[in-house]
Amino acid sequence: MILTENISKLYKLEGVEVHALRGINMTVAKGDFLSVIGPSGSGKSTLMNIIGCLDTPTAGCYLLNGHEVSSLSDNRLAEIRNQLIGFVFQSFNLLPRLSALENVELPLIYRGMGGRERQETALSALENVGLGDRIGHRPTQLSGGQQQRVAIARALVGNPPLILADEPTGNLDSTSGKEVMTLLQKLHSEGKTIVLITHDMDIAMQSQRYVRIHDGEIVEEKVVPS
Amino acid sequence: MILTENISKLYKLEGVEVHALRGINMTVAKGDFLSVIGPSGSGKSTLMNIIGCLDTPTAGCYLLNGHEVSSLSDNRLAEIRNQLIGFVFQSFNLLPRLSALENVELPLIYRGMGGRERQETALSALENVGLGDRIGHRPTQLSGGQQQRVAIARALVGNPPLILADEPTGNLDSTSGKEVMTLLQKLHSEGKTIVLITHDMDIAMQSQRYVRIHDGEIVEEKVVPS
Ligand SMILES: Nc1ncnc2c1ncn2[C@@H]1O[C@H](COP(=O)(O)OP(=O)(O)OP(=O)(O)O)[C@@H](O)[C@H]1O
Ligand SMILES: Nc1ncnc2c1ncn2[C@@H]1O[C@H](COP(=O)(O)OP(=O)(O)OP(=O)(O)O)[C@@H](O)[C@H]1O
Ligand SMILES: [Mg+2]
Ligand SMILES: [Mg+2]
Repeated sequence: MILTENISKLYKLEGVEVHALRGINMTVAKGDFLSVIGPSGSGKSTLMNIIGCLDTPTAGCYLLNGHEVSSLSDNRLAEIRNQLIGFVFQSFNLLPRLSALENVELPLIYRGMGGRERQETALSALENVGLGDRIGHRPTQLSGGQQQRVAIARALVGNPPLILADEPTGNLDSTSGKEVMTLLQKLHSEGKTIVLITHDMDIAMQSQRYVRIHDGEIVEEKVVPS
Repeated sequence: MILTENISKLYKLEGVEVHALRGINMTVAKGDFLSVIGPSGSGKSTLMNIIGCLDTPTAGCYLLNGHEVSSLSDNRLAEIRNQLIGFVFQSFNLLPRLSALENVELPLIYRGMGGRERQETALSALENVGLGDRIGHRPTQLSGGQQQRVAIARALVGNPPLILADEPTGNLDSTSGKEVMTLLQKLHSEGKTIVLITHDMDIAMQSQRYVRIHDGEIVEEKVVPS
């Protein structure tokens, strides 16, 4: 489903060059559950943004379901993102003026789902992350972990085949974190493909396999013993 | 140093009432290192904001160094915050148009520190969290864990006697997280008072004692065995 060939990302800031990614070769088959681990600043989110078609590499090529992504128009990319990918961002990216329910409804609006079905589907997604009693709250009226769970509900509500989750349990206590992992494992058993960034080795051990990134390069790949 | 008596916080949203805090009684002596643990949504950040003089309780009273905080003017409160408290926010709250260095210089500007000394002090604070090579980057040009470390450097740069840290290691890999805890323990051994919110029991075990919050109430208090 995902194939990256020699992906590099270079940032240039007033004379300083940051090689955020250097020649990443990565394959994710349909139905895989892969974790990406590595130190702070090693390039995990940068890699995720490229895989999620939110950013373009400086070099190398990225095939998503066989399509060479760099050859697609912006409209086609946005369409692919909406249909194929559910994204949990490291800093949530919720819309501050919308309620939790309205934030979760957004992906369904893009898919043209009608009002009533949309509200029920969004409500059910919020209940699945334990926030059925917070649907009217806006992001500033929610705790950090609650905002994170709204972001998770929004990523999953459209039932996307590919889920990209950047640190989805960073702000959660161990019980809420377990509930999120149980939810992801259930989706995996239903055939979804999941790529998860995490700092937590306990979390990585609940996926199928992991790659370790260091200074923009993949330095290790391991299958998680079942 | 901190004494709360029966602190309560009630949010009212269109007919729904959220009792975020219910009768919190808490004492923190000068030089203590206390952790606050509890599930997502239990009231930890709300408590921290009240202790940090950023929010007012709906009921109850809060004494900081013997002053009844609710009787102080806004100016006096801001003055106290700048002189006494270093705050690491759960969502960092960095100024997006300032560089990492400029963000860390802010508390020193409020203290009237001159330009040259200010830059050197801020640079040293950033080096202490491993970001000496990122000082010119703006928040959007930093990774999640790097933004968190800038927030930590900013909280510590003015050498405040009271440090309030809300999930300071949530976005950090275990090595960067250890470096931050080593830094906090060094400050504690120098006489600083530290209150730390964390979901991570490993982190709480590195402080002196912890209180557990559940649904807005303190349900457990324990000294960490040395
Ligand atoms: N827009 C940008 N301009 C310049 N440098 C950038 C930019 N965005 C990211 N970087 C740098 O690229 C490197 C990789 O960043 P990235 O966000 O991918 O790290 P990460 O592995 O997700 O880290 P964390 O675990 O802290 O979230 C970092 O060193 C960061 O400073
Ligand atoms: N402005 C607000 N209006 C209404 N309810 C609020 C507001 N701010 C917070 N809350 C509610 O108060 C409760 C406590 O929030 P708080 O942010 O203190 O939790 P927390 O323990 O820090 O959680 P986390 O571990 O997820 O960060 C939550 O249930 C939240 O929904
Ligand atoms: Mg990241
Ligand atoms: Mg919080």
